[in-house]
Amino acid sequence: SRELFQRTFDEAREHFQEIFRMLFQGGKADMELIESDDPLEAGIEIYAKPPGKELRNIRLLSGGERTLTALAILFAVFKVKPSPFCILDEVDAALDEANVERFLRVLAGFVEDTQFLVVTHHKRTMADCQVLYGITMQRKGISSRMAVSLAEVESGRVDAIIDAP
Amino acid sequence: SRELFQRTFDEAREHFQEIFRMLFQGGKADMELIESDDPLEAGIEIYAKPPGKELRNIRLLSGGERTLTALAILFAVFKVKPSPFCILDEVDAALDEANVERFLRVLAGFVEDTQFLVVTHHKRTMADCQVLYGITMQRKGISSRMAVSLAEVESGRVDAIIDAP
Amino acid sequence: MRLKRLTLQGFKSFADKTEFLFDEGLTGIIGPNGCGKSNVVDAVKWVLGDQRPTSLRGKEMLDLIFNGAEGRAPMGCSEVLLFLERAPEGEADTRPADMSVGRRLFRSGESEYLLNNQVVRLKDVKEALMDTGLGVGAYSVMEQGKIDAVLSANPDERRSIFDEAA
Amino acid sequence: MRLKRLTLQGFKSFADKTEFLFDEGLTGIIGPNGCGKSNVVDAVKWVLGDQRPTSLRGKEMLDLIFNGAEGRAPMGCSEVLLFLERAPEGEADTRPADMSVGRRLFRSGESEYLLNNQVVRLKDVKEALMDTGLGVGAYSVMEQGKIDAVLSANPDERRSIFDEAA
Ligand SMILES: Nc1ncnc2c1ncn2[C@@H]1O[C@H](COP(=O)(O)OP(=O)(O)OP(=O)(O)O)[C@@H](O)[C@H]1O
Ligand SMILES: Nc1ncnc2c1ncn2[C@@H]1O[C@H](COP(=O)(O)OP(=O)(O)OP(=O)(O)O)[C@@H](O)[C@H]1O
Ligand SMILES: [Mg+2]
Ligand SMILES: [Mg+2]
Repeated sequence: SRELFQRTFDEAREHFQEIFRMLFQGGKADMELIESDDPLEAGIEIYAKPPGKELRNIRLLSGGERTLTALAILFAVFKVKPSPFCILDEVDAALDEANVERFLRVLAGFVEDTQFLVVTHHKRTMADCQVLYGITMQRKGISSRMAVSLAEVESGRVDAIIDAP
Repeated sequence: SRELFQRTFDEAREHFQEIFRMLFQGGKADMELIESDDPLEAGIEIYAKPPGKELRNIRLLSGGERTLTALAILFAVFKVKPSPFCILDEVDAALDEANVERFLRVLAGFVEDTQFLVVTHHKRTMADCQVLYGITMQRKGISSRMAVSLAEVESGRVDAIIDAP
Repeated sequence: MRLKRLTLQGFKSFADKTEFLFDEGLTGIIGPNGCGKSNVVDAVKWVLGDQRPTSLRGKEMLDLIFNGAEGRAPMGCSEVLLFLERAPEGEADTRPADMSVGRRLFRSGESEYLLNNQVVRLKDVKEALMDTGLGVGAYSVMEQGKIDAVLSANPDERRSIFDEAA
Repeated sequence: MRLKRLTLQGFKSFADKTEFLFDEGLTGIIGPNGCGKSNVVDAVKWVLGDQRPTSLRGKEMLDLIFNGAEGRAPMGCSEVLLFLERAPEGEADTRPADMSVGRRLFRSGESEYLLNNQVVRLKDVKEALMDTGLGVGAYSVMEQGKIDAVLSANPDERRSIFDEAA
């Protein structure tokens, strides 16, 4: 129904503004629901202004800034109707170390009510996991699993496993 | 002309098979030019079989395997008519350490005749650059450049620069 | 409701029976390119009812069955089981907390759906999952390489992300 | 032919004049998210003749001029200069080895094209670049987030990658 969509949108918009500020440590973002008979105009417009920068077309954002903005939208919608379970497959791929840190801080806010399955190549993300499973193909073409401790990851003793098939 | 396209294709195909094997340390790949009146059928079909794995639809390849396969195609075409100059913007983003290493080895084969401008977040890629420029926004929203030595990157003394705005 | 355990056997690159235990908070999956991490993600989507082979990166459903590796023949069946613990719905709820759903696909193309180890109809599994809040579209997957799509999509396409939550 | 130096002034986030020296082999550009690395890539594409704002991630050409930051007003002009060294084309070639091309865009929408510091027509710059092997499409750019496209494209779309090399 149109009313339900509007309520969902308004709630998501509020979360988006807040999550964006957390991910960027400042700045300002918004989303606008544009009703129009022209299908090229109608839809959801996104505005994103990283801290210290002017508001520009989102196409001008950098790769990492786009990832953070997209994550802010996806988590904002998630927060409207949180599920008990959520899967993240290498969502931190385009982020530098500092932004991975901010992303993890936002993620920590969801962990109380939601279990996360997180696939990652970032050591900082691995450090925040309660349990780590290393997947390997010791026999070519056949996947198997081994439990891996963070200490092993950080000491580089599993580099051969996490980085080289 | 059709003949020129066919010759270009045949030459690229040969390079593709070889570069794929270098990037995957084995395995087998091919590309096929399918002529057809049916526009859904006509075009270039790609086959990729990583070492130790069976040949499957390329959609089943992993994110990193897709990147390597795509790079093999792009470099194969490049090799048919190499330019004096080539720009790579974070092409190593989806690759683990071992694959970055293999990618750099292939890149080394092109360096004699081509200058490369390489944007990267991978320390292993930085290690192969003759010169490194760090870009920062010390004044918010304004980019500036500083020369950075690999020793500084590896010692972590520029982490604040390369990783945090 | 919380997930407890996932097992895969014959699902994509997981030829042999492999088990994952879920924790509170973040359960991490790591490993080199092509080792099978996203295949684990596909397994969870599949056992929770995803019917579209394209959403599991395949061309057809049979792509989901382990189809061989050097020195290992293709298998005849793909099976994924998911064990979870329900939250009680009030004092009157005397059902056991533990529950499991499962799914099998055979080379013949036939499918089997399991609920607490019994073969049932697909709709029985769907109803049980809906009760626990894990119906299709009720859990989120943020996919490798697809995050940017919400920005690169045109304004009209973006609505669908909100539709699911509405 | 080899590239020697690139300067940006007023181009996207590079408000102040910034210079990059190119080396043999690999010249690396590093830095945190959003600091301006891909903007340097856009600058090279632009000075070598790229006319499409979308290919430079903008909506219109004016998006290329530095348009302000905290405590810094928008600028009136964007300028990128590229200095290169030509390879002699045989003993009869007595032209100087050093050559430069440049491009300016003003807020009015007017463009200026430079060849060896002289304002010339766009076609003069294009011809000079073609001679050195740097005409449009003659150099390669493998773009951030766009590598996968050659695989996700349908078979017919893939042809265009070969057309450029043919
Ligand atoms: N039916 C199947 N039988 C056997 N192997 C399969 C099957 N389907 C897919 N695979 C293999 O699974 C591999 C892909 O695994 P997956 O996508 O999980 O990798 P990944 O760990 O996510 O890697 P990345 O870090 O690169 O994303 C491919 O090499 C593919 O050949
Ligand atoms: N005309 C302009 N004036 C000022 N700043 C601009 C202009 N156009 C783009 N920018 C800014 O440039 C930034 C993007 O820079 P760029 O894409 O080069 O980042 P990057 O270093 O490649 O980052 P990443 O590692 O995330 O890809 C954006 O924050 C954008 O606001
Ligand atoms: Mg993956
Ligand atoms: Mg970039």
